[in-house]
Amino acid sequence: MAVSGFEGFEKRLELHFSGDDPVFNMGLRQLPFDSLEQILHEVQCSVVSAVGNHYFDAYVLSE
Amino acid sequence: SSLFVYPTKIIIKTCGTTQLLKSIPPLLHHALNLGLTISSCRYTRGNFIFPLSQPFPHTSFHEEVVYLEDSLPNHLCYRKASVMPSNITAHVWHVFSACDQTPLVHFPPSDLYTVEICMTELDRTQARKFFRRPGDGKTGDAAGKEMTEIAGIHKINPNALICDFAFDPCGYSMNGIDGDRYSTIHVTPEDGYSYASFECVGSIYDDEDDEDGGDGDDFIRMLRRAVQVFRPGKVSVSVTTATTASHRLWARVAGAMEPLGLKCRSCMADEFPAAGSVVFQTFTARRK
Repeated sequence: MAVSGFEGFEKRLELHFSGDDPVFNMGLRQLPFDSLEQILHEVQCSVVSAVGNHYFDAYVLSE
Repeated sequence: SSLFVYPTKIIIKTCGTTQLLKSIPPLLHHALNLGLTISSCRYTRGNFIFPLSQPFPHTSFHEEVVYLEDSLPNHLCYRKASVMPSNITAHVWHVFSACDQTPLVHFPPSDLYTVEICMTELDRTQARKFFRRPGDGKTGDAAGKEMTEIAGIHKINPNALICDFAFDPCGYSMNGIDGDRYSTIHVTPEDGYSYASFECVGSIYDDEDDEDGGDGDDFIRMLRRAVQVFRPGKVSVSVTTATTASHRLWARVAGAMEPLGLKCRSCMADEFPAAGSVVFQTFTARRK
């Protein structure tokens, strides 16, 4: 075992929300990209690649 | 690392020395501006290989729980934190969950389950596929696509649209999207602390075992393909579900692993608000 190296084991956070009237059922998907980047800045990572469909958006992050 | 954004759900999964929980305050702030209020929270992680390298608030599970308790609003009043042990010391499962309604009300919809697989001691030949060739001149996207094909990751769920990325000099991440379901793989291939994870969402209505107990089950096929990509020495599988069929799910997981030469070493179940039941199983390769 190395004394130190890159930590592979992930931390995983899942949050659910409720609201009266998410616009066109888009809800959190309306968040501007720079708001997502601002949130990820707190985490110390950033978006490197993205894809989405009718249901959700998926981002690959640095780290 | 990955981020999934649904209309009323967000999932962030990060490795390394990221400070994941620091995302909660700004996330709650932005959601509130959209008229959305948090209704449940689930935080999970395995056992860090290098715990002393973790920054605040991830220096211990206790510290993480204190940070979560302080960051979440009071209306998420049903809370539970637990460490699920195993007889493989490197694989321990940490779970925190909170929700705003009685735990008898299920989140998410009761037919869904989430499978999180953590794999260590990866086969060296397989792990080598996740190193960039020096001076390959490729972008992270192009190199990622190459790794997806060479390693056979594109065969795990042939229906999924894959977004992949290769890091320099090594490491790999991919997200697969298939309708409203995601799957994700992350690889740290360095010898001595090699690690890979696979996570996906399924529904109990998707498929069932063949009557003859064969492997006609898409879920089992997908798990097997994912694990075969890495041929790990040690594996842990966490299945989270609000269904009443959790006992069947963990039996199917064990059934998927056995033919790969992975023997079940431990199995533990617990109940959590918002999450439902969490079953944590560990496996080791018979070759070890």
